[in-house]
Amino acid sequence: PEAADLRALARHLYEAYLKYFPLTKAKARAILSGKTGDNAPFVIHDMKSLMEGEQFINCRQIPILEHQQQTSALTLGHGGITAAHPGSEYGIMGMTSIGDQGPTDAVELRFFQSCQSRSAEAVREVTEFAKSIPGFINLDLNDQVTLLKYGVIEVLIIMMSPLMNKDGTLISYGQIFMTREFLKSLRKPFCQMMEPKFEFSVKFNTLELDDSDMALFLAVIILSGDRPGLLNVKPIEQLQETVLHSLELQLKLSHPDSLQLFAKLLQKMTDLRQIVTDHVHLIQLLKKTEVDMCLHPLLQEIMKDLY
Amino acid sequence: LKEKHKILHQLLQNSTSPVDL
Repeated sequence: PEAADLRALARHLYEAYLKYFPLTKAKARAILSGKTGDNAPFVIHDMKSLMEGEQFINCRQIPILEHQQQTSALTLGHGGITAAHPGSEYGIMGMTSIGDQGPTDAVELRFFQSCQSRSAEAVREVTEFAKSIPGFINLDLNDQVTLLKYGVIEVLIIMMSPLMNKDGTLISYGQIFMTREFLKSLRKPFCQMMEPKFEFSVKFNTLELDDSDMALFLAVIILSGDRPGLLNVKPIEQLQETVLHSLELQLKLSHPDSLQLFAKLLQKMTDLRQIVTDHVHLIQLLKKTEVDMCLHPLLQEIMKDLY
Repeated sequence: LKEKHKILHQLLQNSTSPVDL
């Protein structure tokens, strides 16, 4: 009976994951491996293709998913790439300005603004997913805020991994592939934003988790009982323990030949915290050095006094 | 804490209805 309960929990979280996250790993890997036929993504590899990409995205039909229709007001209504689908699929760049005036910079500016908009929307998706974890909404409301504040960027980085390979990342719901070299060619410190995420993702992807594994792992991250300032740790740890049991069973069943996968996955949580710390410090540096820098209010809330 | 995180708080309290982010 206990194993049956753990399997039911895994199914529930997988269904919530499919409901709230628009681009699954299965879809992303199909796009990246060229299995989507004529619908190959547009490749952005330099400033010229970045501008062409903006045109490209404006001319294409936007594949709004059924569950997204009710929230489409959040993602539509801005110009450029933002109008189609804001920026990086699970963008976490959190910036609005990338330089001086000029036609090229205007495109860059819109791109980075769109990253922020998409990040805010992704936070909403993660919040909805968190609320679907059994017991989460019964936790102290302050603790729910704390768990999201500290967990959401870690979740976004995990969600970005399936969209990445060693050469670049999918953005705009898989319609565009932006190369790693192009992102590295941006001026400092913008060029430093994504490289640590690529390094992490390439290693993380070797674990070959599927979407149902990912759903459980994301819930484990959210239910971390050691976040600073939590008022009532015990019920959070109890919830996490149940999800951990479910994840361990899930991995044994779906990856029987992958030794120590559960332990390897838990170790990734340590790496994640360092990536988030470095990311937040980079954003704080940007706020000081970029005159026009304006953080989205939701991202400000999350990053203020984070690390 | 929830006072300092009004938007997060709002996201947690609301259902799936659109929130003006």
